[in-house]
Amino acid sequence: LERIIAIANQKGGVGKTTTAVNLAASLAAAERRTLLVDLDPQGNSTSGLGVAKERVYPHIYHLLLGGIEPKEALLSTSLPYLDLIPANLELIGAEVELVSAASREARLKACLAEIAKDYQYVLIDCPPSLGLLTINALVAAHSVLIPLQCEYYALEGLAQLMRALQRVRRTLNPDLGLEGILLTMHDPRINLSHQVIADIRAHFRDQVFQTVIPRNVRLSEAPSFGKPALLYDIKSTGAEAYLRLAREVIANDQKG
Amino acid sequence: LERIIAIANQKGGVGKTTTAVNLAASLAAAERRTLLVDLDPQGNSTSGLGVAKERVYPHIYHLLLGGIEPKEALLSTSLPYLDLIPANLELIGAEVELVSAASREARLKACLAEIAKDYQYVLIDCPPSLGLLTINALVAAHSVLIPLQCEYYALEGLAQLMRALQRVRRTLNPDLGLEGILLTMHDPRINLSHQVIADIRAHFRDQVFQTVIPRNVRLSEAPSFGKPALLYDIKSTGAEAYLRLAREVIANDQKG
Ligand SMILES: Nc1ncnc2c1ncn2[C@@H]1O[C@H](COP(=O)(O)OP(=O)(O)OP(=O)(O)O)[C@@H](O)[C@H]1O
Ligand SMILES: Nc1ncnc2c1ncn2[C@@H]1O[C@H](COP(=O)(O)OP(=O)(O)OP(=O)(O)O)[C@@H](O)[C@H]1O
Ligand SMILES: [Mg+2]
Ligand SMILES: [Mg+2]
Repeated sequence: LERIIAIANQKGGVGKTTTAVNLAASLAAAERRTLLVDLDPQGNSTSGLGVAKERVYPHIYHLLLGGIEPKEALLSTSLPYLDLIPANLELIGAEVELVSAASREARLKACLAEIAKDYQYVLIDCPPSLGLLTINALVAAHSVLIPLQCEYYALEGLAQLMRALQRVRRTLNPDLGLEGILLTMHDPRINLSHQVIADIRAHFRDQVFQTVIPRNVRLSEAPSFGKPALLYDIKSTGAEAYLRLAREVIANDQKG
Repeated sequence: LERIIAIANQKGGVGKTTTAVNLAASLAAAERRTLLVDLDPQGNSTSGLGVAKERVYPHIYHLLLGGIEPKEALLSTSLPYLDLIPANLELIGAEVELVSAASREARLKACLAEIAKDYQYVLIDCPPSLGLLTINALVAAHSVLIPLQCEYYALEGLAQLMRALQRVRRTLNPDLGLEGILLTMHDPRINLSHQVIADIRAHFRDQVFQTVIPRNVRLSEAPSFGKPALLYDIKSTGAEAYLRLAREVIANDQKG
């Protein structure tokens, strides 16, 4: 049975795309059929997998607005078990065009209904906002994975995000679970990082992944080569952390 | 004459808020009357200056939707020459409510017209998107300051941002200038950082500030105390860099 996971946090720059690309690649390396959906007009997941986003057609925008078969938007990647639905700047139009459409929050859910059956994991990379695109992801998803930078402003936004998830559960998707909170860009030399981790683990307990993603320059270099970290430098601490995360996600899934 | 500067970049986590708070504080330290406008529903500039954003009333949302005098939304801060117009989560409503309003892109410009005259600098902290709130800031502003993290995904978004600025100049604000591109979170130990800086300086030449903001943990610790870096640790490399930036902004202004 497919598991659809939205990777969301309205705070910018916390590692949503880095998590989407590298968790997807790590699940594919574990031979789980995986689909990565880029739902951010910035198209960073698309270029992070080496796809020239300016010229790509069709992409997620055309899927959301109707008129193409979902299968037409699928791209294969350099990893056998990983496919991508790309995005580019045209997606900005969807936020405005969908506002007046019928069941505007459930468009993505409808689009993914058929094709998701061909995969074991579907990951959705969200933009840094709680607008209509992110809401579509939260309605389509079985659970949400929250990347959280070990920094003050990121911590501040977490309460706001949790309230938004409650609202989505109440009105649009009662089954929306929490895949987990993922601590990212952890730098062991910085006190603040340790304080944030201690706070979060005390408050959210087992909702926080055991795996913590370290700050690792390889993770920020890999996208400029259009590769996930495990294809760019598999021995790096960043690539290893995301392989560990994939094992943890698979193990949690089997526990049910 | 007042100078209104929008601090904008749709890429998340590049240092917009850190720049808005610390540049505003540094201009105030140089005894320039300064107003910081928080235009991000996350309200990070508001809490970065020590204001409890959940309970603040009125704030920028009430100003944009009409019904209060602009002066009513002003808050003084711990710095004599710095005032703030705060924001909180309610601002998310403005994006939707303004969509059908008359001259929706020019609301902020109209709100600031009178009060801006009491200041020499008005800085506007923008959310990580190119939606209606950021467009309002670009229409109200004389120029835009672009914080740019020395990383690949941030570099990728710059071309998109420049095109968006062209569109705003063509249709809404022909006088929108570029205050400058500010390189942020520079870590001299990382090759990628140096490569991005070299690329940007070669391409944009004197549109790039001489001042480069280093990665400095003091800048990420200060917001948890509700203080700009110059009040938290004035000897830190982060605080010093923003004081240099303020001098550069003032000098550029005098050159005209
Ligand atoms: N663990 C890490 N170590 C070092 N750099 C990282 C790490 N995770 C992410 N980065 C870098 O930090 C920046 C922000 O990460 P990323 O773009 O993945 O965040 P995001 O939440 O997707 O941002 P946005 O809000 O713009 O969508 C990127 O340049 C990325 O390469
Ligand atoms: N020069 C720096 N050195 C170290 N940390 C920094 C620096 N600049 C910003 N930070 C930290 O990096 C994170 C992102 O910065 P900030 O929140 O200012 O970016 P932003 O562009 O305003 O984000 P958003 O897109 O969510 O509005 C914050 O936790 C901040 O404290
Ligand atoms: Mg992203
Ligand atoms: Mg910000």
